[in-house]
Amino acid sequence: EDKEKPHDEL
Amino acid sequence: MNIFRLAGDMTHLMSVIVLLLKIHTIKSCAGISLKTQELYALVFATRYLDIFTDFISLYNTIMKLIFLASSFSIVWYMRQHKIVRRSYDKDQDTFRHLFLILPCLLLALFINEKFTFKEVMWTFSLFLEAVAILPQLVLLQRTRNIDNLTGQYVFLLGAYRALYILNWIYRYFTEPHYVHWITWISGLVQTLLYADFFYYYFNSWKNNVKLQLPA
Repeated sequence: EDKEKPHDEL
Repeated sequence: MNIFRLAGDMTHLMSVIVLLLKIHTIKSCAGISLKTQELYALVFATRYLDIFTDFISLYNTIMKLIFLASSFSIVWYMRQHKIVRRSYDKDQDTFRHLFLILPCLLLALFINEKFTFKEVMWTFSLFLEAVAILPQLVLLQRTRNIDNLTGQYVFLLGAYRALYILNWIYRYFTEPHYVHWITWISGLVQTLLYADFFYYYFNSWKNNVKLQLPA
C-alpha cells in the first residue's frame, strides 16, 4: 500500500 | 521543480498581486467578479488542506500561505471594505456558484486518484479551478469594456495554467511513473476556457486598440 504521496504542486 | 512550473507559479503570483494592487490602490473592484474570487478562495482552501500535515518545501508552504491570504483578502475587500464594495457590480455578477461547485464535487467523488477525504477535496479543487474563471468571463462579456488591470489579471491567470501544462509535459518525460491524468485534463480544460479571451486579448494588443469582447 503506497503511502499517500503528497501533491508537490501548488 | 522545473522552469515551467516556477514560471507558472510566478505568473500565478503576479495575477493575484495585480488584482490586489488594483483593488488596494484605486480602491475599486469594477469589472471584477466576486463570484470568481470566492470560488478561488474555495479552490485554495480545499487544495491546501495538507499545508500543516505534509511539508514539501519552504517555497511550497510560503506560496500556499500567499495564495490563501491573497484570495481571502480579495474576497474580504470586495465584501467588507466600505469604499471598494461600492464599486462591486452585484447586478451583473449573477453567476450561481452552486452550478459550478456541485458538479465539481460530484465529479470528484467519482473521479479521483484515491477515495480519501483529502484526495477528493484536492480533486474537487482541481475541477473547480478549471471553471472558476467562468463568472469573471461572463461579467467581462456583459460589461464589455475591460480596464487594463482586469485584462492583465485574466491573461496572467490563464498563462499560469498554460505554463503548468508545459511543466506536466516536462515531468512526464523526465520522471518515471509521473502520470496524473485528472490534473492534466482539468488543466487543459481550464486553459481552453481562456482561449477565446486570449484571442481577443492578443488582437487588441496587436492592433493597439482597447480590449473589447464581442457581445
